Amino acid sequence: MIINIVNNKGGTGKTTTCISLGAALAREGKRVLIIDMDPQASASLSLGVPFAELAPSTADILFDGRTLTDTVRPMTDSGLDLVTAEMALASADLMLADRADRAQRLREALDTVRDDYDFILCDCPPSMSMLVINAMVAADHYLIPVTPDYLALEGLLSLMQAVDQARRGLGIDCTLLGILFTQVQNGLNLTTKVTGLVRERWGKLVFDTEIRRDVRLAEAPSMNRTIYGYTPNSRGARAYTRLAQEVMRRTAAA
Amino acid sequence: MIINIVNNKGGTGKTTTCISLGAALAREGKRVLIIDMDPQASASLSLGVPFAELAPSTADILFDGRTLTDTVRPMTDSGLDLVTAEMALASADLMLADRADRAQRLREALDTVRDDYDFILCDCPPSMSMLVINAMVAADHYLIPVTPDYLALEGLLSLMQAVDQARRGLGIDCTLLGILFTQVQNGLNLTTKVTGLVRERWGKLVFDTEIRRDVRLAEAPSMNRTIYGYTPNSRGARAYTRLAQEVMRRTAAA
Ligand SMILES: Nc1ncnc2c1ncn2[C@@H]1O[C@H](COP(=O)(O)OP(=O)(O)OP(=O)(O)O)[C@@H](O)[C@H]1O
Ligand SMILES: Nc1ncnc2c1ncn2[C@@H]1O[C@H](COP(=O)(O)OP(=O)(O)OP(=O)(O)O)[C@@H](O)[C@H]1O
Ligand SMILES: [Mg+2]
Ligand SMILES: [Mg+2]
Repeated sequence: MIINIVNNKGGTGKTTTCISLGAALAREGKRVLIIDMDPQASASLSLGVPFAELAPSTADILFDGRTLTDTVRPMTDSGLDLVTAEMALASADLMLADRADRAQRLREALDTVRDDYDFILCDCPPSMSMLVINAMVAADHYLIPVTPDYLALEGLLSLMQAVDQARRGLGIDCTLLGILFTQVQNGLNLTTKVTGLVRERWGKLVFDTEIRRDVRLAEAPSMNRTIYGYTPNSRGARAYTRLAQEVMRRTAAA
Repeated sequence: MIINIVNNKGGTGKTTTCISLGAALAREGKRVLIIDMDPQASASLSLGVPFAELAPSTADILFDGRTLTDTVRPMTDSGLDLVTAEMALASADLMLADRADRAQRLREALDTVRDDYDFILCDCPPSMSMLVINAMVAADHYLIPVTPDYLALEGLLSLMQAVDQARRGLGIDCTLLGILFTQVQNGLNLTTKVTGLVRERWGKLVFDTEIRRDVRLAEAPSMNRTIYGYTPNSRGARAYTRLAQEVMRRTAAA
């Protein structure tokens, strides 16, 4: 089950969701692999990989055909396996431009380990680049974390449109697993208005679970821990546990 | 005075800073032009331009040589002039690839209106694309809004490195006007630690003004207002007024 965590808008909680959801699924006994597709390597860094040790990474897999099994690292503290990213990924559009299989690179690599994991989660950068296209082509499902601010609705509409265009152009067949509200600040008129409009428009596609703002989620990476290795009883930890349960129900049904 | 608002990390308050700083400078009697360089057009949308009315935009200027004076719109409510962005900008790297002057397109356009404005502020997308390179080549200064989270220090180091590389490769000569802490949540150990490390490393390059989290800054765009047209006495409004004063001092000295 390959799930792409995607939103071309910046700072919507993609990395936090990828790591926390992954860790929550691992705590339920699932075998989980995290694929870091962001040149900024936020997921890798927040799991404690030193900046100087990010190689080898998804860049080696996508550009040089390095095998996934040669690149994956067990991050025993978190119960997650990880393939790191690094800054070299930023040249993906250039590096892959001449290859006929440029959109399939990640899919081919993940096919070699699909049966070894229950969940493979890809963390995407805030863009619609060849990196994100590779992740969309490789995935069975995609999940959109969105902060319910004034641009959430517009952003979702244009993201869905971009995915549909890519779908037709590139034979992407991953389905939308769900829209997840992140960094929710309760008690705001704006929040209530936006979540209301989004739920009205997308109905059951929106997860019941909403991730409220919890400073513990921002602090955990600075301790190189997932939320469960830091404050497992915090509101943020419990919210992602509920999300994991929702994800398991939805993928079991899928 | 052309100032580029840049950070390749998502959601660090670039658009909020571009609009609010611009509006604060306008309130001080300055003539201000906002250039939206983000395909997601957040700055344009938050100033009340309907999604369907984003054309003509910076895309027409960069790709088709449309003049700036033909594209600029007075946004009388806010006291700002605006050149909108639109989704077509996302193909900039492709569209400009064959032009020898691909990095100079914005500079050439802004040269035609430089004397008509005291401040021209460019809002950048979260990337290091040809759009951002155009903005860096065009600018006299750049300002980096950064949220003091666990990745702030790493992000600043790699951003500065990327700018230096581009500087040598492309003859960029804009100087760093300052680093601005945004979305600061007080009372957090993490915040104190990160702001301390950044100030220790970059000293006077870090603005004294820090923009604390203020829900009014998130709400104003949903009312199609700048913070000054919405809640001019809010903490967020007063913080950006202080920033404007710091920016005026620094640019007067520059
Ligand atoms: N629910 C939450 N409560 C508090 N802080 C959060 C929450 N979710 C995310 N954050 C913090 O907000 C910042 C941005 O989140 P994150 O990095 O997950 O977003 P992103 O979508 O991956 O960003 P980018 O687009 O740059 O990849 C981080 O500092 C993170 O720790
Ligand atoms: N000081 C603040 N207090 C509260 N909310 C804020 C503050 N600054 C920004 N925001 C909100 O946080 C969200 C992200 O901010 P903004 O859009 O300015 O970031 P950005 O860096 O331009 O993002 P992107 O990288 O996607 O362009 C917006 O909803 C904005 O209204
Ligand atoms: Mg991220
Ligand atoms: Mg922005």
